[in-house]
Order: sequence, then C-alpha cells, then structure tokens
Amino acid sequence: LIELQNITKIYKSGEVETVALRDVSLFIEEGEFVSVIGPSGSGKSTLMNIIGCLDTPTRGNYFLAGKSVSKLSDSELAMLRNKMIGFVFQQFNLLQRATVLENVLLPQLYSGNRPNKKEAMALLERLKIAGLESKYPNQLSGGQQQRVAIARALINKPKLILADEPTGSLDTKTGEEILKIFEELNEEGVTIVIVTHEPYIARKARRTVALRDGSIEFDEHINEG
Amino acid sequence: LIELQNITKIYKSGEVETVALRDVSLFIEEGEFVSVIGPSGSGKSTLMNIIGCLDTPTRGNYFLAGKSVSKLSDSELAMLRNKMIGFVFQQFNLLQRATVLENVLLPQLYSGNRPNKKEAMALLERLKIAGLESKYPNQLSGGQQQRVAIARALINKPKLILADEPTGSLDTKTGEEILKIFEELNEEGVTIVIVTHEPYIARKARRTVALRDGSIEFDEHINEG
Ligand SMILES: Nc1ncnc2c1ncn2[C@@H]1O[C@H](COP(=O)(O)OP(=O)(O)OP(=O)(O)O)[C@@H](O)[C@H]1O
Ligand SMILES: Nc1ncnc2c1ncn2[C@@H]1O[C@H](COP(=O)(O)OP(=O)(O)OP(=O)(O)O)[C@@H](O)[C@H]1O
Ligand SMILES: [Mg+2]
Ligand SMILES: [Mg+2]
Repeated sequence: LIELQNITKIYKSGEVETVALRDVSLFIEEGEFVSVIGPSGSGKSTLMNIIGCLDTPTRGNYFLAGKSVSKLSDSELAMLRNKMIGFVFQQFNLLQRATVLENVLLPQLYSGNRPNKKEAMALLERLKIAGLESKYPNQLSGGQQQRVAIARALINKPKLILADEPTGSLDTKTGEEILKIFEELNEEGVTIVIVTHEPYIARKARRTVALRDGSIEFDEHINEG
Repeated sequence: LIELQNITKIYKSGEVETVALRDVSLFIEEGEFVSVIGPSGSGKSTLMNIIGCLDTPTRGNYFLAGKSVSKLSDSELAMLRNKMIGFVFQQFNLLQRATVLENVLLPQLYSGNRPNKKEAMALLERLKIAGLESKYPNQLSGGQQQRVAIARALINKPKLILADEPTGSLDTKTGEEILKIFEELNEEGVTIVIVTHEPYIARKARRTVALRDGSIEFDEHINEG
C-alpha cells in the first residue's frame, strides 16, 4: 500500500537547511498495524506528512496504492488523499469557527459525499464525546479536541489511518479506548500507522519503526506467530 | 501560597451550562510538588487557569500569596501573575510571528525586565533546543514547540510553575529530562503544579490531586517520611 523509496526531506529557510528525513525507505502492506517511535525532532511528523500526501519529498519516490504520487496532479492527489486517508494531526488542526459536528463532517464534503450526520454522531458516541456536537473547539478540553480530530479522521471510512500522537492529550484510560478503536478498525482491514511515544501503544502494533535524526534506526516485527 | 476556597466554574454558552469545576477547595504551600491527574474533561486545565489568574471562578475565593485575587485590579493581577507564575500551556500558545528567542523573552518584556538574551540561550541549551532560536514555531516539531513553551515559562525565574501536560508531545526520554529540570527547580524552592496523565510523572510528585467530573476525587501525599 505504502512504498517510500529513498525519501529525503530538506527544509530550507534562507541560508539554513534542516535535513528532516535522510534516505528513508519503507514498505507497508495493506492491513498492517505499524507504530513509529523516536525522539523529539527525529522526523516522525515529517514522515507522516509525506505518507499522507500533505508534503512532497526533496528526493526519492513515493507510491501509494501503486500510484506514483509525484506524477499526480494536485486535484488527483487531493482526491486520492481524501478518499483513502484519515489523518489525525499532532496539533489537531480543527477549524476554530466550525462546530464539532461541522469539523467531523468536513472530509465528507471534500470527498463529494453527502454529509452523513448519523455516522458522525455515532463516531462521537464511540469516542465518548457525544453531547459536544454544537460546541466550538475553543470550548473543549485538550483531550476532547483530540477526539474530535480522531472522529474527523474516521468519517470517510479510510483504508489508511495516519495518527500522529493521537493520545498525547489523553489520560491513559481514554487513550486505551482510542487504541481499541484502532485495533477494531485494523481487524476490519484498515491499515494503521501511529506515531507514539507511549510504550503501551507501540507494543500493541505488530511492527515498530524507530527513527533517529531523520533515518530509520530499526524496523522490527513483533509477535510474529 | 495557593488557597482555593469552594471554587466553582460554570461555562455558559447560550442556553448550555457546563460545570467545569464544582466546589473545589485546595491549599498548596510554597515549595510543594503537586501532580494533578484525572480523565479528559475532568477540569484540570480549568483549575490551572484559575490558579494561574487567567480565568476567574464563578463562585468561591482564591488567595495567591495571601492576596485575594478577585480584589485586585486587572493591572495588579497581570503584574502579580507575570512576576510570580510561569505557565506551560497544554497547547503551547506560542506567538506564530515571533521567533523562538522572541517567544522565550516575551515574559521578560511584560514584567518590565530588560530582556536577558544570555539567560534565554542557556534555557534553550538546557532543554536541548539550542540552535533553534531564530526559527518560527511552524518550523519546529511538536516536541520542540513544547520545549520553547517550557523555556518561556522559566525565563522570569517564577516562584510558581503551572505546567499543563508539559510532556504530552515528548518522547519518554526527553520527558524525563524535563521532569529533572522541574525537580531541580523544586529543590531550589519553586512550587510546581503539573497536570499529567503519565503515571511516571505523577509518581515523582510528592502529592497527587485527582479530579473527576469537576470535583476532587482524592488528594494524597506520597512518600511521606
Ligand atoms: N471555554 C469553554 N466553554 C465551555 N465549556 C468549556 C470551556 N472550556 C472548557 N470547557 C468544558 O469544561 C470541562 C473541563 O474542561 P478542562 O479543559 O478543564 O478539562 P481537562 O481536565 O483539562 O481535560 P483534558 O485532559 O482533555 O485536557 C470540559 O467538559 C470542557 O468541555
Ligand atoms: N516547516 C519546517 N521548516 C523547517 N524545519 C522544520 C519544519 N518542520 C519540521 N522541521 C524540522 O525537521 C525536524 C523533524 O521534525 P518533525 O516534526 O518531523 O519531528 P518529530 O519527530 O515529529 O518530533 P516531535 O516528536 O517533537 O513531534 C526537526 O528538526 C524540525 O525542527
Ligand atoms: Mg511530531
Ligand atoms: Mg486539559
């Protein structure tokens, strides 16, 4: 499903160059459950942004579902991304002027689907934030905002979920409930890639990719058998 | 140092009322190291905002360093807060159009001190983000932004540090380094109140206050003796 070949990402700001990813190759098959770990600044979010077609590599090739991402037009890329990928951002990125319900339904608008309010409400229920649908993000606690971001990532029933520290603002019990939802989706065939610094989450994945200074330090399958 | 008496906080939005804190009383002496835990939405950030004089209670009294906070004028309150308190926000709240260095020095400008660039650089060094001083927040990783927020909270050498999930975006190793800094400051007499959902951090505090649905569920001293 995901094929990154020799991906390098360099951010330039005036004279300063930051190598965020250095010659990273990574193949993830459909249905996998992968955790990505590594120190702060090691390139995890950058990697997720490239996998999620939100950023382009400086060098290297990326094939998503067999398609060469760099060869797609902007609108083709947006459509592929919108139909296939659910993204939970490290800093939520909710629309401040839209209600919780509107935020959750947004990906449906973008993918040209008729907004399904019933499904959105069912997601809020599952994430234990039912009752908050008419509130605005700045009226929510950090963990409630994070769960709105998770609901939004799930509304289009994506084949691939990219979650960047989805439990960073959640207490352990609520974090475990989120993890359970990801495990259930994975059992239904959804591919899950989750950046986390929580060992209990990394352990639940069947494979762990560790980054350090922009390169893959190790890539291990756990629980083989 | 901190004396909350029967604090209730109700958010009103049109017809909807949310009771974020319900009759909370809490006394914290100078030099204490307190962790605040509880499920998402239980009122932890609301409690921190009231202690940090960033929000006013709907009912009840708050005395900070013996002064009745509700009786101070806005400018007296701002001055007290600025001189005494360092606040690490759950979502960082960095100025997007200011560099890392400018963000860290901001509290010094507000407290009328001459900005001490040397001290700011030393803090960045201690937090392992030296070299990033000329970057803007949107050029940093989540954990780097969190450490800028921590540096900013420490620049005025506050007597009270209120840290709302200061390691939420940090890998465990970096999180432990942050905790060590807080422990060192506490040994120098700084009062620390830290909201966390990480058990390893809650255990390092000498006292844990647990919130549930806006009330104090338990308030226990650990390691007495
Ligand atoms: N500005 C606001 N307007 C309306 N309701 C609010 C507002 N801020 C917070 N709330 C509500 O108050 C309650 C407590 O929120 P608070 O942010 O204190 O929780 P928290 O314990 O910090 O949660 P988390 O662990 O998720 O950060 C929540 O139910 C939240 O929805
Ligand atoms: N837009 C940008 N411009 C310049 N440098 C950037 C930009 N975004 C990220 N970086 C740099 O790239 C490196 C990797 O960043 P990234 O956000 O991928 O790290 P991360 O592993 O997600 O860290 P964290 O665990 O703290 O979230 C960091 O050194 C960061 O400062
Ligand atoms: Mg990141
Ligand atoms: Mg909070």
